[in-house]
Amino acid sequence: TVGAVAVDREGNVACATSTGGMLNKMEGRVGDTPCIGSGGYADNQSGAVSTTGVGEAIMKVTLARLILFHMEQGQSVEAASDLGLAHMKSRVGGLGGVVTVDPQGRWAARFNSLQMAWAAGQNGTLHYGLYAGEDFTQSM
Amino acid sequence: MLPVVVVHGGAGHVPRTRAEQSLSGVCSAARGGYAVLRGGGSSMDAVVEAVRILENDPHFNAGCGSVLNVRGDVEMDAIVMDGRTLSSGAVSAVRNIANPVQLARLVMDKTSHACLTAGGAQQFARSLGVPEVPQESLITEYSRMRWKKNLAPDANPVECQMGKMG
Repeated sequence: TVGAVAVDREGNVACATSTGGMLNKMEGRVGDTPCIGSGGYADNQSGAVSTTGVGEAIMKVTLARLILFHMEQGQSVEAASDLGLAHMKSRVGGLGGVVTVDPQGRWAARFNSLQMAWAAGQNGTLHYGLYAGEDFTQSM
Repeated sequence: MLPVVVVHGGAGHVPRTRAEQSLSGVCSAARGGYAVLRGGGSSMDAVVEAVRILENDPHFNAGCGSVLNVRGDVEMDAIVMDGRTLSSGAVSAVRNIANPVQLARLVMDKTSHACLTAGGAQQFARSLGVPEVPQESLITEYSRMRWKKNLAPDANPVECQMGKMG
């Protein structure tokens, strides 16, 4: 799965997610990606999220919308992302990852799987990482 | 407020041999999306461009490089959503399309529907002149190898794809 979230100069947020799905899936199986609130969600009043992971688990907790709900309750992008992923793991045993932004341009890339390749561009700097805790930077 | 684009590949297990290409791919996509923002483009333009770049990169499970279903075919899903209006568009189980994210955006821009699936999505793509590509052009040696490996009766495709917890 791949995805992106962004905030533009006007403070508008958007998300996009795309996937080939699960390995050796049944023909006709559709996962979380095309489902609003699961594979992604974007609302200028809270932020935008794109998700990846076990689709059936993500759908059961509507992960993208859940994270934005936590942000609406005052949580930061990082805390809301972690709360959503932790809820998914404890409730349905699913692993996954997300990228999240709020309309002010604060962002997070969080996951509870072993790895997730991610990158972010802001203010002329490229941030990127693969394992939890990594945040390498270089000038763009 | 500073414009920003954040991109991701799949959560799960990235083999050591593919780690460098995966990082290089997400960095290219972030650069592509950020260039759109720097040029005055909208956040929607930026996320579609970033995901288009990742779909064209064979190291990711989307577009070219998608995993195969049990029959050895590619079936892809995509979504876009615009935070200004809550407009969204999605496609599911589409085949023979190089960039499903662009088709999802067309669903958002050109129809009143939220999601088109399988043959209907294909017909919609045709009606708008979206080029079809051969299935083979979306399949990599790596995805075929993983498909074969997981045809064994005792295979665990979810564990193979997701790996361990972080």
